Amino acid sequence: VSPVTMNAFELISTSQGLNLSSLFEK
Amino acid sequence: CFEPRQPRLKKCAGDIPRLANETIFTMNEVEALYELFKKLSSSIIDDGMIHKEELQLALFQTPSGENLFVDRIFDLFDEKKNDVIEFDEFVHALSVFHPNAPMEDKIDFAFRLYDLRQTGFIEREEVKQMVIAILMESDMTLSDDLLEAIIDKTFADADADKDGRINSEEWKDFVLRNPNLLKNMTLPYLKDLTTLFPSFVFNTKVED
Repeated sequence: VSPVTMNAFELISTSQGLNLSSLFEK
Repeated sequence: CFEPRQPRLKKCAGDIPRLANETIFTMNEVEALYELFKKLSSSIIDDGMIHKEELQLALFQTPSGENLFVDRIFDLFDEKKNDVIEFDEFVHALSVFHPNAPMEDKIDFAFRLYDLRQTGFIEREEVKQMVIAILMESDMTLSDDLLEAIIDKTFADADADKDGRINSEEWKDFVLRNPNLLKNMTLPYLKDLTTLFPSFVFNTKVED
């Protein structure tokens, strides 16, 4: 998949800082 | 109560129905969330409030380092803007992440998250700053041309009036066409709070 076909927000939303499920994991 | 510096005091029974009333959670779920809050708010400084380093530690397993997205999450949770997350703020913000929370609330929260300078618009420069931050976080590199091409494409899709910034209506239309962008706005764990934190029953003050 060419990165140009990616949406910037798709990329941004993968940040570990935005993955709040880790608050529930040890 | 849930007052700062009094983490070991028993919760005021009145706060629980109030928080349940203000959010999507039941009273027992609010109590279960308090078990999680106690753990997070005592991980570095045991003062009954979540400091940014404690949020950073929970999300990245290290208290040090700076992350743009942790800063944004922290700012949005910190309603009173006093540089700590208190329990009621924690419950309010997590309510948006509940699988049954209104989609509108998730769309709005994500908009405020990405509107770095809080101007009411997601600007091109802000998107560029966030893409650079995610590249640094994941040790990826992209040429500047490729980076600009990704942002061009995103704005071609999202910025309907072509003014170089995304307003809240454009954002709403955009995420409704790309619902996967809201995936991180839903935490399935929030549906199982009383199972995940069964110890709430030892401190419960209410019966749902």
